[in-house]
Amino acid sequence: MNIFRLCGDMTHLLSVVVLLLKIHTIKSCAGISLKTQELYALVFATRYLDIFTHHVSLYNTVMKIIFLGTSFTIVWYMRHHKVVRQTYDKEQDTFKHYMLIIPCFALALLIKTKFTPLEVLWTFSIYLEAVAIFPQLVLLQRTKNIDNLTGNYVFLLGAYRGLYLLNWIVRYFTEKGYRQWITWISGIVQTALYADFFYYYIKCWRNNEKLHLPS
Amino acid sequence: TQDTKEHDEL
Repeated sequence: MNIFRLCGDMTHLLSVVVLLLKIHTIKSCAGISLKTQELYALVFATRYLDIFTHHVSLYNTVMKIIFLGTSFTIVWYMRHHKVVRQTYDKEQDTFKHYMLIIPCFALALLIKTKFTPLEVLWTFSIYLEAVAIFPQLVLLQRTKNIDNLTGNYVFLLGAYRGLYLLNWIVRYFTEKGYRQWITWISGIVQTALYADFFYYYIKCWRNNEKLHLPS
Repeated sequence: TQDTKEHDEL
């Protein structure tokens, strides 16, 4: 495991910590898209089906359990917690799950490495992760006052994807015969979705302004 | 295209 992969995973973990901090400590999920969080829960549920059958390392297994547990915890908080659920911007978070889930599943049936249930679901999770941030980005654009924790959460998620790109470059040059086209192309698409957000995040940060996205 | 690695990333 190279440094970029480790930093990518840690950034991903940190993004979850930031989100849980907002939800658990401040008891608010304002500006957070439940649609995106539900899609992430589905991503992890379909990707980590191999958790007990396919052992890579203790590190991988522990991280899988953390991402599964936290993603479902976040969804539970936003849907059912007495205080937190009242801060959810339901009227603004209008993106339809099926508009992302159905095309991703169709694509997973068409383009995959092996036609087995586990492999198709794994591929589906890769495609779905690439676009799962979409409802969140739409919600950010509709939010007038984006708070720091929400802005930092999305920034950390984007940074995690960027670091994974660097990890793949390192692996390509250091591991013989290493290639994973499905993951690479999805990862590039996923990172590209953050480009616009990054531009405004850095611009506002440099000008010492509060983060706002043009609508 | 054939991917060559087992799924060892998160």
